[in-house]
Amino acid sequence: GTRIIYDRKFLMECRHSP
Amino acid sequence: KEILIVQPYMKHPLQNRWTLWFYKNDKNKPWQANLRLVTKFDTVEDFWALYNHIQLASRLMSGCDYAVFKDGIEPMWEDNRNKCGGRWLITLSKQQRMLELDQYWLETLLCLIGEAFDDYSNDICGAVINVRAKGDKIAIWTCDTENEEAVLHIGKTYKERLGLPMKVVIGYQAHADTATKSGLGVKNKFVV
Repeated sequence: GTRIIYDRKFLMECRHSP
Repeated sequence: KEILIVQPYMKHPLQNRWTLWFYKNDKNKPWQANLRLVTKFDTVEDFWALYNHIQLASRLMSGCDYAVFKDGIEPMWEDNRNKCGGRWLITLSKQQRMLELDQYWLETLLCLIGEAFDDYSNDICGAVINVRAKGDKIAIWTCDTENEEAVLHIGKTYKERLGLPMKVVIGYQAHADTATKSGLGVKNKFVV
């Protein structure tokens, strides 16, 4: 099956999104 | 007339729903009573809303733990998904509390929610941070000590993600050994 993967860079960019 | 098209902001779903637990050491109560389920989250945005809101681990009172586990798994050896498993253990010196503890714990959480261990992520149960006067500990728990391929892949990836130097060795201990350890300390089933 598919797996939803987020790398560190993306996760950190989301930290202060609205 | 100007038409405003509002782009609906879609939250980014995580592969798993996770539960944050908090443990506060109150010696007058049995330890199970000191363990509290705080909340659950299953999107990147909800994770950050939670993480940015709660106290940093480095500021917790000694004797407290945070635990983040997949929904349905309790942060204890006895849980069905933990009892045949073990943990990759990071032991920190007292000085590291101010420098690296929060950074290591956040990196651990990003590994979990981001499914950083490829297909072996299925073996991940959760992670625990113990804030203790004698030295803090962070550990990633996996479900099966016999699944060597998964355990070693998780250990190597985790060590890289934490940026630990090659010469630093981390060990994997079976919960069954930790639970019955004599004073001599627990033997490592694997090291990387």
